[in-house]
Amino acid sequence: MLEARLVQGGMLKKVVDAVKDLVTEANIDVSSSGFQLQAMDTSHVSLIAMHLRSDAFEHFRCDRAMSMGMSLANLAKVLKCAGNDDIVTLKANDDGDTVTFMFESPKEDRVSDFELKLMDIDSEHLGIPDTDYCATVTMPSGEYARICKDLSSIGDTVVISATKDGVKFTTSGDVGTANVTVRQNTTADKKEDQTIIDLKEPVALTFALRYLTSFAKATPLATHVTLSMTRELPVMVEYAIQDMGFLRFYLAPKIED
Amino acid sequence: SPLQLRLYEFFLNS
Repeated sequence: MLEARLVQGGMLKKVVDAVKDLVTEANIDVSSSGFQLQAMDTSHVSLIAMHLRSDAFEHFRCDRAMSMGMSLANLAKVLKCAGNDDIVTLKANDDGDTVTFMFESPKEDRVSDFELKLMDIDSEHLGIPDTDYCATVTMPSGEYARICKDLSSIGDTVVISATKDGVKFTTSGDVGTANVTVRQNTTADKKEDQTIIDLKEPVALTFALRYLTSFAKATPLATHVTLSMTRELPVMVEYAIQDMGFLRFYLAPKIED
Repeated sequence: SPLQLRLYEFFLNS
């Protein structure tokens, strides 16, 4: 038996909207630690790892760990019917083939419920090793989204290089070339505008811009995004889900042929 | 253009 009541139901909508274009179907694993999702895009180039901790829920009961396979497009359709401020409660039986979503308006004057069919999904689970990253940059999520959008209009591939001078995003295409450098800024008046760069060693990696741009769909989730890079390893792009968990994207780099 | 690597080249199936 699963029962999970999330006061900030809007958070669930934002998570699903952020990932549904990258992954069409996924298993949501539920256990006493909360909700977890790990899924790769069909080309096996990028990976989503989400964790919503059980203590994020006002009420959380999970008698037995279970895996709920869902079409994320269908899940998004259901969650679209929830108000942004609604309280969302999920209920599922241990061996059932459906999950029920109940939406309650904050004023408790409207209650709706939607039953979503579950599906069997064969999913591969990848072990992601703990990594000491050479460079981590925590920047405003809107700034990250803007850089991805701006550079996508110029080229397909971006080189992200972190040095003591800052983090530089470089692309080129038929139009010409583009560089955006982000520097540390810990003195901004508003905390939302601050950028923090933690550099242990310089690192430069090349990535497909369309994936990095897709990750930016998580922008409404958090004021900041953290990019973590190490030589010859996938970049990790992380959005905190307040103090309730995280949504991480991993993207394999490109190398010179 | 550069070669796109896959995640399997970094992360192991678990």
